[in-house]
Amino acid sequence: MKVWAVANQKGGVGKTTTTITLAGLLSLRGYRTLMIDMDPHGSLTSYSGYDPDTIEDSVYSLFQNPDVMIASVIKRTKFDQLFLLPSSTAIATLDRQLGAQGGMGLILSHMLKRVSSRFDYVLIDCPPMLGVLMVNALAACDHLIIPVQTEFLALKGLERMMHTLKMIMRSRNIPVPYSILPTMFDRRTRASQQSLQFLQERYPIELSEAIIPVDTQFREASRAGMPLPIMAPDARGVGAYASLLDSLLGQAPTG
Amino acid sequence: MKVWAVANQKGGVGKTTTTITLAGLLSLRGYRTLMIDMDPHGSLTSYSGYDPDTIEDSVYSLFQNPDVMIASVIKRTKFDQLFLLPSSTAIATLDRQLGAQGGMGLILSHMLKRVSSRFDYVLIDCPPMLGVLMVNALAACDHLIIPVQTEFLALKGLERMMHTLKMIMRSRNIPVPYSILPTMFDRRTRASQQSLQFLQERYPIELSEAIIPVDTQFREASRAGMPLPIMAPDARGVGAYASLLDSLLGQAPTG
Ligand SMILES: Nc1ncnc2c1ncn2[C@@H]1O[C@H](COP(=O)(O)OP(=O)(O)OP(=O)(O)O)[C@@H](O)[C@H]1O
Ligand SMILES: Nc1ncnc2c1ncn2[C@@H]1O[C@H](COP(=O)(O)OP(=O)(O)OP(=O)(O)O)[C@@H](O)[C@H]1O
Ligand SMILES: [Mg+2]
Ligand SMILES: [Mg+2]
Repeated sequence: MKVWAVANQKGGVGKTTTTITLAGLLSLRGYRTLMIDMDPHGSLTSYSGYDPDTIEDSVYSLFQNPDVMIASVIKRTKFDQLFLLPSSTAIATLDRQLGAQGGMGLILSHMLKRVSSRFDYVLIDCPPMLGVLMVNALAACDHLIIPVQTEFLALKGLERMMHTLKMIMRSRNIPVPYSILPTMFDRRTRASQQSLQFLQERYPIELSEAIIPVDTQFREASRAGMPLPIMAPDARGVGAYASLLDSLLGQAPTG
Repeated sequence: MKVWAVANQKGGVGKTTTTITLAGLLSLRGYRTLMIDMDPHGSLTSYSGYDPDTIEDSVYSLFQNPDVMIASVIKRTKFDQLFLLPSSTAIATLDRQLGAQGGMGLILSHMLKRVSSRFDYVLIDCPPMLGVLMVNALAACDHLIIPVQTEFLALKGLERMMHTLKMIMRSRNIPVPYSILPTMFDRRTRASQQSLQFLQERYPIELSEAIIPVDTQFREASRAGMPLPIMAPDARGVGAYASLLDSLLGQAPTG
């Protein structure tokens, strides 16, 4: 089983879209795939047709009582081979409850060991802020994907994310391999092109070869509650995520 | 002097873009305009050519020592009649420092009284989270603008913002008048149209008549560090914000 986290402290950069699209592609290729929603806003949970404001069993129950059977909290989605560990808005209180206690960074990775024979891939959608939820996701993952919008203001946010990552890595013995994923690239605007050029010069090794273009069909997909690869397999955005997946699968042998 | 705050807990919805574009329009019309950056990420500060990671005097100095001369912290921008009270990344620590103390919600509104004869309009760009910075902005403003992307996932975020607003309003005697501003509307996608329809039915009174369209020139403007009304006065996005400003000026007589 391989665990991939999708994180960036900046909001609105394409974290949830990256999670649901990669998960959709993996499930179409026959891999048993689990999505985990660690965001108190619960975008991934809403996207899958559940309500994070009223849901009973969620990631929150697992943090409250780690002995709860994780299997009882995992939900089916409408799609084959695709499962969800939902979020609830209650997880927003976890920082205040757990923040000061030590050793709370490994709850998720211990839980995931219990399902390692049931899934091939796990994808974690992170909240747009640093806290106990993101720390748990970074501690549990084998590979980290950092989506970055190809525009000026987002580049500054990326530097801050890299700074945070280095801080967290210091407290983990093994470093987390990561890829930086340019998203919402609009080849018509100079701003997008110059931002991409900046990323290529600044992060030549970590930058993914795949570049995700602007594609209005992503919004249609979120309205329809379907991963775009299932709703419109020939969409521009799907092709770019498929080549990202190919390079991630090539880099990370299934374990 | 009138104070307008721009806020939404969801990230990436167009808060900074709304602040800089309205401020640009006001300064072009000859109004003395102050922008305040209350976001630890400092997008507005970077947009104006300053560095929130290294800047010395900022909103942070005012919260640390309210007797500091606010006039000494206000910076010029390259544009006539347009001034900036910059942010610094240090303001991210204010929640931990001030959060538990009472009475910290009125620091900004007391400060602004000291400059009320120098400016006609003040525009506050808020961070994408609830905390002492947003509470200060909501307590200081005469009118609140809530940008919402016209897409499915953002609608859920809006409900949460409205919930927060009602909570904060209860602790303030006078309610804050507010407008909900649809942003990044893309008339080519059904998702955008359906989201707009949902907003029109759900918030018929608070929804602004102006609808901000998707316009790639906003990214060019942030790369160039210029408000779009100054860089490209005929851009589609500028026209929409100008009609928003007309209705806000009609609603809120200058005081
Ligand atoms: N490549 C793309 N082209 C066009 N729109 C996109 C693309 N990727 C994402 N979007 C849209 O951008 C918006 C933000 O995306 P998303 O919700 O995935 O970001 P996020 O980083 O998860 O946000 P948050 O920080 O709020 O969790 C959504 O409306 C989504 O449909
Ligand atoms: N009407 C629009 N059309 C196209 N792009 C837009 C529009 N408004 C904003 N943008 C772009 O969307 C991105 C996010 O906008 P902005 O930074 O203003 O959002 P924000 O709510 O301030 O984000 P944050 O929560 O990070 O502070 C920016 O790249 C901006 O250029
Ligand atoms: Mg998200
Ligand atoms: Mg902003």
